[in-house]
Amino acid sequence: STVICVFEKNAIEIDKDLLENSARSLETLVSVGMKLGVSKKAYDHGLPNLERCALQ
Amino acid sequence: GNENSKESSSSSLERKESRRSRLKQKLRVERHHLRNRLRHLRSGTRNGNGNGSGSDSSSHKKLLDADHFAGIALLTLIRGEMKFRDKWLACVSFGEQTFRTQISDSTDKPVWNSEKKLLLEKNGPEVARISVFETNKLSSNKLIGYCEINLLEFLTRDLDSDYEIFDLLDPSTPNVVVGKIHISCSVEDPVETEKGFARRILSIVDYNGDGQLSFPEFSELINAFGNQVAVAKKEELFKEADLNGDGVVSLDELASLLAVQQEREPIMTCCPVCGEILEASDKLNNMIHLTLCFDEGTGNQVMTGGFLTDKEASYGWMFKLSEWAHFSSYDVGLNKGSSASHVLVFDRRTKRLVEELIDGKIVLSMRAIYQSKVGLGLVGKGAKEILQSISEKQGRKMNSLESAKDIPKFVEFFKDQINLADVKHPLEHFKTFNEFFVRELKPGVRPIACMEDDNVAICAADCRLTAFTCVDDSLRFWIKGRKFSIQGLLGQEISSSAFIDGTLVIFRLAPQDYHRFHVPVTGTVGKFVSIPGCLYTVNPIAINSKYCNVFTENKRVVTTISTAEFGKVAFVAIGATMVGSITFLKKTGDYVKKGDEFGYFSFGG
Repeated sequence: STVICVFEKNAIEIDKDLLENSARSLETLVSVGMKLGVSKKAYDHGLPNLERCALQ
Repeated sequence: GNENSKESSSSSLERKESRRSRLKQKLRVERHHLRNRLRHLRSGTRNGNGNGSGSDSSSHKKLLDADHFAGIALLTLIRGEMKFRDKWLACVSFGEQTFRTQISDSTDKPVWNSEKKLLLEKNGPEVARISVFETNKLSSNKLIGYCEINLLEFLTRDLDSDYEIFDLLDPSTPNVVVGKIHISCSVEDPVETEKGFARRILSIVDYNGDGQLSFPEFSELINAFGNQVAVAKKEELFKEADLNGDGVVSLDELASLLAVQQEREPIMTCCPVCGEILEASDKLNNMIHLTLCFDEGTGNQVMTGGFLTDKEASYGWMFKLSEWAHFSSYDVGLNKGSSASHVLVFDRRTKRLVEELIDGKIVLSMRAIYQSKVGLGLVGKGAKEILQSISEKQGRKMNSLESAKDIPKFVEFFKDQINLADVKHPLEHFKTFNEFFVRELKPGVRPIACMEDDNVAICAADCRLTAFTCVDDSLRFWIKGRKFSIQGLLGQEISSSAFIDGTLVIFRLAPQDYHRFHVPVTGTVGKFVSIPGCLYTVNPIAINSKYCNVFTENKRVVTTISTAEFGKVAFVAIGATMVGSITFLKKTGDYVKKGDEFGYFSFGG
């Protein structure tokens, strides 16, 4: 089974590591709650306080 | 009466003998014709060294013609001689593709004996690059040496032995020899290739494996190839091969006949594997194309392939086999021992590759089914019903009290991947396997990234994730189904204009994963749209098949979450083989916080 999320164009800045693995056709093992990306609006106005955003 | 019978029997035998003689004669003529071409091809590659010396110079000149650098070359990486002990693998890069061997034992004299058929084309690539990598726990896939071989030169050289030894050069200091590699290369006999190919495709429909084909079996195969040959024509062909008129023919007999027939009037007008249209005027190349495609489609070759670079191929089992997830593992304890092969994904938490167990035979069968038009064609219209049926059956089984006894075995099999400490209830709590399958986790065991900041989206499931900034990227790197589109995925009822060319994130759940999915962004849940469909497997074998459109054909439920930070986010839960039951725990209009439980998948149709 699979879940697919579709974000509107330019709505999200997906984390780089996830995009890089995917571009090599490699899946990344993740858990619920791990960071996926940041809204483009926030990204364009300066990154949120990501120090608090642990991967796990 | 007896006399008449004898006469009749005798004349019948004579007729059959006569037919047999005619057929043999025809085959002899056709073989002669093909062998002449083979000699032509071989002389073109074996003797055309460019010197044009001797009385045969006109022939040499002709042989040098690039037109004759064509056919199937069988390249074998035999063994290496390295300067230290380690585990070794070798890659062959030719044209746009790279293939790799298995990994050798720890030795300084690795033996691979890996074969690969390469397509030689006029005006095509001539130089093959061989790269040898050492691989161990400390130094994974480090390039140690390489050599480049001009296959045209190699095949035109007269060799005393069946193989040639090449120096392996240090990639950083190309003048330094770091080892040697033994390689053989020959041009395959087109007649044998043709017969072998016909034999193999015929064997697909030899369901009982007795080496004989009935007319319905033969007919079904021709239909699967999409050929509109009239029934009468098929019967005619079949009868021609059925020399004793007993209604069945051996694979060899039919293969010979088909090889000849393909020469006269092609039966296959498009490649059954890749769908490419075959030019009627270029029969030899068509056969070569079909053979190579078929080899790739069935994973029949010793070397794995399909990589773009030698570096990628050195990580081939990561890049390719990581796509080979398996539904077989739902059958508890099936994949153990020697039948298990490996699958890798990149673990984001540990930043390491994670190994998963997989049954090699299942992988091959799934490839055969999902990645070839033949496979899907043969499964035919009954596929959807079969998948639905086994999913419903599995659902009933997993909801039975008896199924609870499978839980400990399942946990044991995936003991490295299921953390029972995370599970909310002890194993005894679960009365059926399905209850365990949709197990809840203890609060807090999945921390939510930046919980207080809704600008940060989170992963919606414990899963294998792929993400693409646009649909084009997803089609380039992952989804190969020809009919995939956002509109097709979301269906008619969800307005998709805002999502066209949007960002796509795919969360694929494996059998051992926690099967509840969560809300990735904070917002308000829109309407739920159930889209009926079939239950193809969602594993990458199917996703990577251009013949299978899993995401747009499978049963699914689509909804949206309206957010202040991301606009609308479409959320699609897709059922799959055996796990086709989708349950949502929220309803339209609910305000959800990222990380909230949203629903779960369970066994059923």
